[in-house]
Amino acid sequence: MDIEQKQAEFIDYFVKQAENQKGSSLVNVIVEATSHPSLFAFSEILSVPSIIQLQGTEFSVYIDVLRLFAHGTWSDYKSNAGSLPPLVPSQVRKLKQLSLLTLAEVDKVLPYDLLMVELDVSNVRELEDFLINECMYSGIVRGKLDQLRRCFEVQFAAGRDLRPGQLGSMIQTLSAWLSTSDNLLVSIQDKIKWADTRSELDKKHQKEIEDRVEEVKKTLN
Amino acid sequence: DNSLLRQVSSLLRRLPAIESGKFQDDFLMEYNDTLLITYLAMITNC
Amino acid sequence: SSSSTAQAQAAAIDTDSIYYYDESTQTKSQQDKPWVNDPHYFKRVKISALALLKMVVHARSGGTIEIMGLMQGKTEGDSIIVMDAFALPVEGTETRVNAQADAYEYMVDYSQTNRQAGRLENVVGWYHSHPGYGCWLSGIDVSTQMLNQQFQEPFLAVVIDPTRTVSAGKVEIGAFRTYPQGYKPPDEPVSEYQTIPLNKIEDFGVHCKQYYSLDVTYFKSSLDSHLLDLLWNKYWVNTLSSSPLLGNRDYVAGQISDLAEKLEQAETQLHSRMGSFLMPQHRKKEPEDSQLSKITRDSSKITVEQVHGLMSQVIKDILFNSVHP
Repeated sequence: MDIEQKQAEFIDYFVKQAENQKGSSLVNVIVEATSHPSLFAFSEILSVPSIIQLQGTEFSVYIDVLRLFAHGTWSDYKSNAGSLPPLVPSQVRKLKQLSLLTLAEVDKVLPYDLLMVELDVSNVRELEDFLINECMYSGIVRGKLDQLRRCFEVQFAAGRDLRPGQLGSMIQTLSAWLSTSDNLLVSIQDKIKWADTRSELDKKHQKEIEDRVEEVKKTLN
Repeated sequence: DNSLLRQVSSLLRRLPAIESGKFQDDFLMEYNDTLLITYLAMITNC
Repeated sequence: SSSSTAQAQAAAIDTDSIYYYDESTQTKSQQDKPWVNDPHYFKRVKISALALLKMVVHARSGGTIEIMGLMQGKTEGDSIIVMDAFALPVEGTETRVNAQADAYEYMVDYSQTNRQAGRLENVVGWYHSHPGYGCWLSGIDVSTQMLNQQFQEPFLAVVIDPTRTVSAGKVEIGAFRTYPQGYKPPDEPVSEYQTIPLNKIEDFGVHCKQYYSLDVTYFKSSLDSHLLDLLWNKYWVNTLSSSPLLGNRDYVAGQISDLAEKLEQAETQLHSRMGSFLMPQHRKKEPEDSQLSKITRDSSKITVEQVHGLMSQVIKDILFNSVHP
């Protein structure tokens, strides 16, 4: 939630910039947005009409760059590097940060070996520096570095822009969660009713026993 | 609302909160201990 | 909406009026001393949310060591009103006769500084903690309180059990006043039962008739309500994440061990009694609350607390661990 609040004003700024620019000047906006250290969401910029109009023009490759930053990873860039413009170092750093978020979507425990391959990092020290300085300090991810087991346990990861088709599974998960919670509430209410009924029956039983004891005492007397 | 969707996506990614063999073992052990205490208390009541 | 705002404001003024300190009323009460003729004069205690929070947090911070502090407030008829509390730099109050003596200078300094800062309330009592062994006054506590009531009236003794507070999920607190030396109290109505560990039961039993407990109620100001809401907003995650099953393990183990010892003792008693060989008319009347029934109640209480803890764990597990994206 904090990361969304932090980047909301930057999103607004770049959306306004994109709306007011056209053609080649939009390229600068795209490069600036994808290099910005505090911006990790690009769906709003992607949906600006002037950006969409870049499709089919000489600058359409920059829409691909924006899409890559919205949904893709560093590995995707490497495999398509030929058809994409070269990235500046701040863009490379940003893309690697976003790649970590994608990896954290799949698994909560990320082995160092996987991270080193995906993020193109040669040693553990460099990886840990990247995770701490670039990811944890910027607030996009929270977790624990387990040096003994050589893994990064992710406790929280900021959400990336939704890919087409992701909404359906999100709705399914939320529905499942809702039905689990509803069922839990129903069973708690049933248990409360059961406990109340049992308590009433026990009290009644106890009273009957006491009445019988009194009766027997009177008979004996 | 893209911002809300991202927040929801981030929240859903956190589920399940804990999923590991060790947690299951500890949880079931705690469960068994409590059931045992309940059983002993019932015997004491009787 | 304006009428509901006015109503809320009126309610707030009603709640906040208790915080007003009337020097003349207090002076008159000090002069009249209605408690001298009636050892049972004070029947109620009203503790402010702030004082309660400070006392409980202080008690909890002491861990298994007894801590001690003073309470400031005023009297209102037969009620003692506790407005605030402050900690004293002493520990282990049950281990020596007069632990307070170490803190006399601190007490005097604090009271003087308070007056200078505009806080007019006097010290109306002391509080200390009994970690894990319940809210009652031990022999040392009774003698301390008797001394306080001789020289510092009106004075109240409050005992807090921070361990049972966590275990039970509600504040375990008791407010007491001692009877004067030699006074024979009339038959009291039976107070709420509490488990006393075996190693403390003698100390409890010997002195339990020398004091009586007061009814405790709480109050808070409109600002307190707002601040407590904010505190809840900040700490609700921590509250829901914690579990008494995990946090109070040592205490529960101690309780079960104590229960086992009590069962052994009860069994020895039962075996040594000749009850089964006596004629019914020679058999002594069973006391209403036999040791075995007390043990049964203790075991039920321990079990109920454990089951509550387990219920919360199971509910959290179902809610947060059974859903997979």
